[in-house]
Amino acid sequence: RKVQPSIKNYFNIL
Amino acid sequence: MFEARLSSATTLKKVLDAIKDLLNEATFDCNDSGIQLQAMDNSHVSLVSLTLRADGFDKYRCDRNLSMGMNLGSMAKIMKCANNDDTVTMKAQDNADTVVFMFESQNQEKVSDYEMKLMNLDQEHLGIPETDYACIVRMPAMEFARICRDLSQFGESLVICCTKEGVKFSASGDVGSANIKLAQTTSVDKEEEAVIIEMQEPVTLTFACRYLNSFTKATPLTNQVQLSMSMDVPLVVEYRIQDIGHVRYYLAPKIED
Repeated sequence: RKVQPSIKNYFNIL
Repeated sequence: MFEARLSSATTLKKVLDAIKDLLNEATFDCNDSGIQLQAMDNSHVSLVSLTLRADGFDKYRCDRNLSMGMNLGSMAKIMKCANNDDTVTMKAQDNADTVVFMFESQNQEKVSDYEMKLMNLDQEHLGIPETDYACIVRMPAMEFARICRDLSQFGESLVICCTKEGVKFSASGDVGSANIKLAQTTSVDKEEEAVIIEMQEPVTLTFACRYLNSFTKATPLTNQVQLSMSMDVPLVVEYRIQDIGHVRYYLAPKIED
């Protein structure tokens, strides 16, 4: 089953 | 002093329609190069990035950097009061806690102004790295919206498979499965109807239909949409806004649990 990761997992928080 | 004028309210109405499905509120960051907005949706799954360049406005003045937190529902109420061919001017004083939207009819006989309270939004900003994408697809924005709408009926996820020959969109669920294949356009008569693929490597990625459908609210802004994809990085869905900027949406692909 596929899950939806947060976009925050891919971009650094500035 | 901040002042930005557009000769037709339509552009701002369309921009707002493009973002208000995903965002309840957002900060418009204004400086002398233009207006920028970056915000995640409430569930932090997707990211919206809007750029409106100063040179795309009929008049633009921004003496000091200004961050205007706006409730987009309230802004939508105000924008509904503008006719499409009205001139719209956004105005704010330095350090103001309100913004004024002024609408002027074409014959100059009706002038309306709406003052809206600004909000202090504590929003996280994300750094978006420069990425060389494995596949870039340009296709008619209407076609993309249609495909997302049609395939959403069959499952909550949409699989996008891009090769040199074309791009395939698939969905499956209780009803069965659905596939839509678009071949790369061979002879371009009308550029806005073309499907163009720039491929370094083929990719297959799975995305949540719900978010893709929200992105397609930007369709009225432009004829073509651009999808940029690489394995294991967020998809970028870009709609250019003629002569003034763009709205980009970022969505992480679904991954195996």
